[in-house]
Amino acid sequence: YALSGSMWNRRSLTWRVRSFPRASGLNTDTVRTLMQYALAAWGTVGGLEFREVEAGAAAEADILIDFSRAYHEDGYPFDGPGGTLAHAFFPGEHPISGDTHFDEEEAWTFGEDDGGGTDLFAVAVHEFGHALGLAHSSAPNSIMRPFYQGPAGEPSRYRLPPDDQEGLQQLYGKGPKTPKPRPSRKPLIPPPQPPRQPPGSPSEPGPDRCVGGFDAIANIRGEIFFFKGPWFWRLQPSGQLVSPRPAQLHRFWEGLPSTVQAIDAAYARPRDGRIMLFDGPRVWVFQDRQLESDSPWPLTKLGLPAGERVDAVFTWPQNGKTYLFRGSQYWRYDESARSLDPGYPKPLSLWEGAPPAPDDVISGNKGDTYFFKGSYYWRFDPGSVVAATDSPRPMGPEWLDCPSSSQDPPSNPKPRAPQSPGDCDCHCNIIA
Amino acid sequence: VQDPSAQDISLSVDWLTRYGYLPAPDPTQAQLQSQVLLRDAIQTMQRFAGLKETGFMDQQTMAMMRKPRCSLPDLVGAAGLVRRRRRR
Repeated sequence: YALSGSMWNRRSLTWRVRSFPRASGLNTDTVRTLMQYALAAWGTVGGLEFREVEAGAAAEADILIDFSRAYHEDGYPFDGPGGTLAHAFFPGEHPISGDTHFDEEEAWTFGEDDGGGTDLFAVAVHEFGHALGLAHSSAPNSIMRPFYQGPAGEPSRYRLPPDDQEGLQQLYGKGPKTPKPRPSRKPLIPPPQPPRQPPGSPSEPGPDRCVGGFDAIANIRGEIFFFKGPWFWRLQPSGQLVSPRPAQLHRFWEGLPSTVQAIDAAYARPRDGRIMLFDGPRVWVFQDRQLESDSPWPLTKLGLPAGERVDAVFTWPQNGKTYLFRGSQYWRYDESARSLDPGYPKPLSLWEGAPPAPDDVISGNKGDTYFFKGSYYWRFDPGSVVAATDSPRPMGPEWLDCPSSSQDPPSNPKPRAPQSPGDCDCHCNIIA
Repeated sequence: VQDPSAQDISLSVDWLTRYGYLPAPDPTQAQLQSQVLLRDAIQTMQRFAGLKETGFMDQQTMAMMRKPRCSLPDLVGAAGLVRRRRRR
């Protein structure tokens, strides 16, 4: 987090919405309620109290909220739809301190998914961070990142990311242990939605990414793809999910037959960037999103024994070779010779600390290697074949923008043993 | 890296200045940005935005500059520091 250098010297602040967006579909009650929830997100963390005041009150509100367009007499003109969305003034004694301005010409929305407009609640939480004294943060999951990151979710359940909580608490200390009462307004009801689309449309509800257990995970051109059944999520290099909702496999990977309902493993081939999706004994090869005409290939084309399949695949940047994992063993594939290296398979235990039969393995953008299994991940430093001491860790909070579970052990948790005894290679160590 | 157009460079200098990565123009003197200063500013912006630090106006960087965002600068302190130094 980053601090602006100013803060309020009191813990009880007043606010008022002076002007409302005329063009958006949000009514004044919805706008006020969203503002109240956005302020409450900060208030709960820092023990601050926010009170809405009426127009004409004895003293003007500390945080005066306006929806303005173009030049609006503060030196920060708005620029119409897109571009700049909003701004707020840091705390202080000037009349404009704490005031928060939204570009009226944005398509402000609430309760809609990406693409339908700009989520007013998400932007309001960000701007109120400024109004309370925080500057922009470069932390990947921070609400104080300067770029719009999509909807922030259900306002009544919203919790600030840890980076922002720490920033506010640096200024105002921690709130009381007993949470302050939540906003007293009636529950928000999102504005009417368009009629439901037929089954098979992108809006069909998908699985919960936060429970883990992915079929495949791959680093494709710097973005991490998480595959689960006929769905996948994309994590941008900035650490931001493209959307919290999964995309449908067959709407993205053009030419993939509908009979393929899950991917076992995936990787981007280093020599030409082709994307390889493993499905049982076959590999589907894509150039960008289009299926190559000569695919699928049998896995035997890579040199694997007939009838074999793989749990995980990744290319290690240290040697440019591709590793294929199955159960408690792995093969090494030489991309330039287009054949398996001799002497393989080798036991997976050579990757010290790695889980057996991983869901998948990737090389991160900074050269670390990550093994995933269930809802945990194991990190290996660049070039190392020994798991980092803090492994395994729960993957949801760090990879998928999921809340930390109270069941997550504080460090070095021991994931449960495989459900069926036959799956276990019976090495007795901390992770097996 | 494909060479960005003159318009892209102009827009990016404007963007980098507006959000605190380049010093604000001084109305009392003409200003010529050095290539090194511009590259440093782009690299700082890329680090802040979580992009690969190339120091060039690559496609990802330009795409990030076109994303909707908050109007406030990212590096208030750094820009202020540069201004103070010039005044002295």
